[in-house]
Amino acid sequence: EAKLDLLRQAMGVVQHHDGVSGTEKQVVAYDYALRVSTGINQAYSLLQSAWANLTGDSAAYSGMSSCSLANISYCPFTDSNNNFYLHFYNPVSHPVWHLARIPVKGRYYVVSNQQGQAVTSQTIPVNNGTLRVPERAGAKSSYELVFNVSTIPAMGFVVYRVAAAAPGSPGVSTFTPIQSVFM
Amino acid sequence: DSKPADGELDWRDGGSESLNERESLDYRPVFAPLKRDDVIEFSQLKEAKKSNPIGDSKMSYMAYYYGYPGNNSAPEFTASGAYLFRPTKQTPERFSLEEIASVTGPVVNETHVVWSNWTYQVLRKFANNGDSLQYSENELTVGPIPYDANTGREVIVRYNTQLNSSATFYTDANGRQVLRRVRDYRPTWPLQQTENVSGNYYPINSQIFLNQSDGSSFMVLTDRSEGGGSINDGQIEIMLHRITVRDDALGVGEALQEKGSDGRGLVVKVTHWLAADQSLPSSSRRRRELANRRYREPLIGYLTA
Repeated sequence: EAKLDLLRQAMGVVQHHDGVSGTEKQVVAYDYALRVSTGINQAYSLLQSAWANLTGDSAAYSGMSSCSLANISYCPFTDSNNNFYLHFYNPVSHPVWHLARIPVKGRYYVVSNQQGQAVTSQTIPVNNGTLRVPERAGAKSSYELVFNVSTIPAMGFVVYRVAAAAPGSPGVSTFTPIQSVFM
Repeated sequence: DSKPADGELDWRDGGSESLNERESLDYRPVFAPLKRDDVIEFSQLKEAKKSNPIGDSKMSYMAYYYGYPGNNSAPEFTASGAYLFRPTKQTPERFSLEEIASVTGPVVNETHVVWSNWTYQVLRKFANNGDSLQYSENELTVGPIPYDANTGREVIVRYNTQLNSSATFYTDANGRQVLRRVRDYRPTWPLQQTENVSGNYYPINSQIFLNQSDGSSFMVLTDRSEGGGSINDGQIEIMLHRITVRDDALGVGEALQEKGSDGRGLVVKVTHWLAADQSLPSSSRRRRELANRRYREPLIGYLTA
């Protein structure tokens, strides 16, 4: 409870109409962001133990991290790892599909499902629009790995393995460059 | 539990053939000389055109309004600011298109549209993966908006369809309750409209959609609270990002000029999910489930090998 309280309080504050509509002063906007960020950090160990409970493997999950900046194609974890497991937790009470888009450093990966079968995947260069986002400064990921995650059970999870591979390896991702059509 | 039989349309391919066998994204406007009204068409399948309520004018383009730099000396001189959106003209300024690029692959096809060096759009069309709630994605990156001491810029995206929406559209008030909106009309008092664009803007917290009397519909699901409306029939317009040069004297005391971490104007990256349907039951189901999925996207954890 104590680990959640900061985040609860921050969310309560940000639900003020100024926070929702963006009519707060800039210093207040920074304060909102700081409060939510502090709250998330405080709650993070709780997330890890929830994962451990869900999977029954407490040892492995102490090393788990998540990527809150994946929406701007930045993930410090995948910047420094080419071989990892991805866990998708579905908080909805019915099964869902998901299109994974993971920032990665290289062009060629094999993505395997829980049965060990390679799934179709594609790598795309990070686009010029995204590269302009200043908060992305320092990111090493030049590509995004895209694949279908199917089907994540209701309030459950699936695991995929992502491993860097040589071009031409069985099941390796297709690298698709951004090709100019018209200038 | 099963695919909506009439819900596929042509946002994505409903068949079993592979992505590469399908018609690729349509660049037709590109190869003709560019005109001011040129638009980008996308996700168009020849065989679906006839039954497609969205019609041939499926298109999405970015544009911007100049914000009114009023001096707040009287209500009619109120500046565009944090509380008020007041464009100087009722039609947005169009970019002259700079570049189109494409990505073609087994999971996703993308069309990249560079409208200017501060507006970038990526339209994504996914391969059929068995997901019954098919949708397309539009990723929009805006900023830093060029600063001009005399006037603000307020950047929008427009989606045009051929639906006859009869001046009516729907937005959600709070992520749950969808309200019917009618252009230039308020249900509880006689409205004298003086702001043709902003007077028809409403909050869009998770979704905005158009319905036609025959049940055809087009929906946009947002990834954050935005503002927008349907300024013309068959059209959805959504505000993405804005800077203003003045405060609107309604309480903030600051013009909207937020800076990013590099000290320059903020860059905003937004994604919209787009889907179309031909019947109301199918569109209601798709919209509710997609909105739920959008609001509660799967959490992704990473674990070292």
